[in-house]
Amino acid sequence: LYIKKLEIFGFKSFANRVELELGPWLTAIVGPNGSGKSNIADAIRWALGADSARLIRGTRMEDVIFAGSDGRKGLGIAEVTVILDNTPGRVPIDFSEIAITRRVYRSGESEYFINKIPCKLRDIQRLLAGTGLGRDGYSVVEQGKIDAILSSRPEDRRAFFEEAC
Amino acid sequence: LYIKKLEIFGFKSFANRVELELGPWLTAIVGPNGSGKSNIADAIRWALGADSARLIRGTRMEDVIFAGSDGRKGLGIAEVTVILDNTPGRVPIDFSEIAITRRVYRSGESEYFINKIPCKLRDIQRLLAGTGLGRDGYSVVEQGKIDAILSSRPEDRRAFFEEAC
Amino acid sequence: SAARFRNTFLDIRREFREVFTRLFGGGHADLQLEDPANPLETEIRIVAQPPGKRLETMSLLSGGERALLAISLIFAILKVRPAPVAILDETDAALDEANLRRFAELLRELSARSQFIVVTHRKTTMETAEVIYGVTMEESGISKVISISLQDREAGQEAL
Amino acid sequence: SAARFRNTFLDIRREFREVFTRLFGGGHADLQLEDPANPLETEIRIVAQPPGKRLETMSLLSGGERALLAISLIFAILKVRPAPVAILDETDAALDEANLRRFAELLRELSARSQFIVVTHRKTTMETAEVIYGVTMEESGISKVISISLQDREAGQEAL
Ligand SMILES: Nc1ncnc2c1ncn2[C@@H]1O[C@H](COP(=O)(O)OP(=O)(O)OP(=O)(O)O)[C@@H](O)[C@H]1O
Ligand SMILES: Nc1ncnc2c1ncn2[C@@H]1O[C@H](COP(=O)(O)OP(=O)(O)OP(=O)(O)O)[C@@H](O)[C@H]1O
Ligand SMILES: [Mg+2]
Ligand SMILES: [Mg+2]
Repeated sequence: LYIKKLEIFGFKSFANRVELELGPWLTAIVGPNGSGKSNIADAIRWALGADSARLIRGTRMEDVIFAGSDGRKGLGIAEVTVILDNTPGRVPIDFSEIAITRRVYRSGESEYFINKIPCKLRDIQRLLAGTGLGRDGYSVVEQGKIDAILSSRPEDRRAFFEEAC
Repeated sequence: LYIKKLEIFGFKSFANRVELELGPWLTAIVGPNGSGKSNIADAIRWALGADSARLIRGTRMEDVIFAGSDGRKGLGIAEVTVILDNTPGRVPIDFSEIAITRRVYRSGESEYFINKIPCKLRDIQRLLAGTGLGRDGYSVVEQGKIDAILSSRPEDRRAFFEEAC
Repeated sequence: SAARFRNTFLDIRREFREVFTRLFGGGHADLQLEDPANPLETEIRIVAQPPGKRLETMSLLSGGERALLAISLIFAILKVRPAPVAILDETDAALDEANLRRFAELLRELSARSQFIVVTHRKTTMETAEVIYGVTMEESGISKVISISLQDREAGQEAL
Repeated sequence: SAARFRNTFLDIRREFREVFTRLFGGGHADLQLEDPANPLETEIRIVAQPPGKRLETMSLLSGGERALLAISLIFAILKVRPAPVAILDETDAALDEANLRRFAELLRELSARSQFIVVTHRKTTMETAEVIYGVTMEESGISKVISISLQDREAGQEAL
């Protein structure tokens, strides 16, 4: 079970549509400060059901929509699609390829799709429950947060371990 | 006003006596992880009157004494001497060179010297008051603490500015 | 259940001790339940001794040692419970060249069982990857992504 | 006094705007008193717009942008109130090559008025220094310091 492809459009600094084919083993993302690398990590977590804007450095959910720059007006929609390779069938639906799409509008309204079929956020969360996807825990280390793993309060550290049990 | 020379003996990982002649402009300290670079920064701040062990990553003041390693027993004393070039006379005593020494024993007892004359910690703090030495504020950025400067609470940020006024 | 937590904890502890010694090129570490009789509630303590040093309070470890210790714990849990996707954002920033090389080697091994997406500025980590994407902002404030090959990456190193 | 704080604040603000644009190679920033009528009590707000981007909430800035913004503030205060000694410990860790070069240049200028002691892993910062000390641990757990010259430093780079 892994992410085959990532499509990002209107999400944070991705005013132009971008497609990445990820390797099943190790993909490195490189580039200058502020170019959008962490934004790609945010896009993945957001599409897989991160339910708080704070989780991806925003304040409100609409913060993830491209807000404009020197050269371009802001956009009205942010959309990310994660295409999963489900060949071993770890996600319990009968598809070897699963496309999960999340979209948010300026109005704050959200839309969700599994293989282009409209659904709710909780449907995505339920689909992924038990696969280890969509739960940050020990599988996501945010920029600058590596030290916090050690200094976290006892309850947080427990939560970390319990995620693995 | 600058540090001409630094002598470290028994402080943290400096079980062997070490002397560094610092440049008046820019001195770089380099080396592998855990070799002792940040410990040198700690030594300077400690000798110039840092009054809390927490300020230099310790829990109790005796934490700064070399505690032993695979190949060497622990020591009983930590001592750091900072030699200041006071040619413009910014420190208000009639010496063009000022040696400030701080020592701590396993017992927790401390000793302080200005040009080899015993004194108290507050004598060092008073001597340096107004020079900008011995006050961390905006002139010390600890490892991993650069981001905290931005996210500090309003009161901390004010304190930062007030240090400069 | 308490038994299941305890079993997983012991597996993670076993891996952690091994991974630590491997990443640090020596030394010892341990995970301990503050109160073994109460596994579901008690605190989990981390003990670490880098090679050649004596047992450390974690606060006295260097920045790089702390980063590598945290990585050891994450990698140990990933060995016991391989997540389908693991995302590491500049996790290797504080490591010196020697620690970085050991980190990259173990990362490569772990990527056989979990897909890793790693944001990095470090050449060694880049060279371990099978796929590299470069992100830039040619047009003001707009991200652009280009795929980078092994030859490009050595040339591109300068620009990064 | 309120007047003196206000004057120093305005000096720092003027320098901060200049230093930011210089370190970022463009863009704008500002420092604002939440309530200008109450300078001694009010909050100080930081506003930043990296080159080509629109005005940002600080939390949306990247890791490297935040680091450079913090450095801009520190350097601005050091320009207005040069401390005799400034200590920076791996402050350049998150900067890409372009930002690093601008940082190192300004660091060199500031070191004419304050003594800087900088712990670094970055080659560009090392090359800016007049004196370099290498710290190692040959004997278990015991630090040793050697002075490094410009030729050594290029050879030594590999080892670091
Ligand atoms: N909603 C948005 N609209 C437009 N731009 C945005 C939005 N949200 C974030 N950004 C921009 O994205 C940039 C941050 O990108 P990101 O955090 O991915 O950088 P990075 O490549 O990880 O850099 P670093 O190496 O410094 O960590 C910021 O400059 C910010 O202006
Ligand atoms: N009292 C002490 N006795 C012996 N060793 C000590 C003592 N206090 C700290 N140390 C050792 O000093 C080392 C940390 O040194 P320091 O923080 O200076 O490393 P560093 O060179 O800055 O590394 P990094 O690049 O990872 O930040 C630790 O490994 C710790 O074991
Ligand atoms: Mg980033
Ligand atoms: Mg350090």
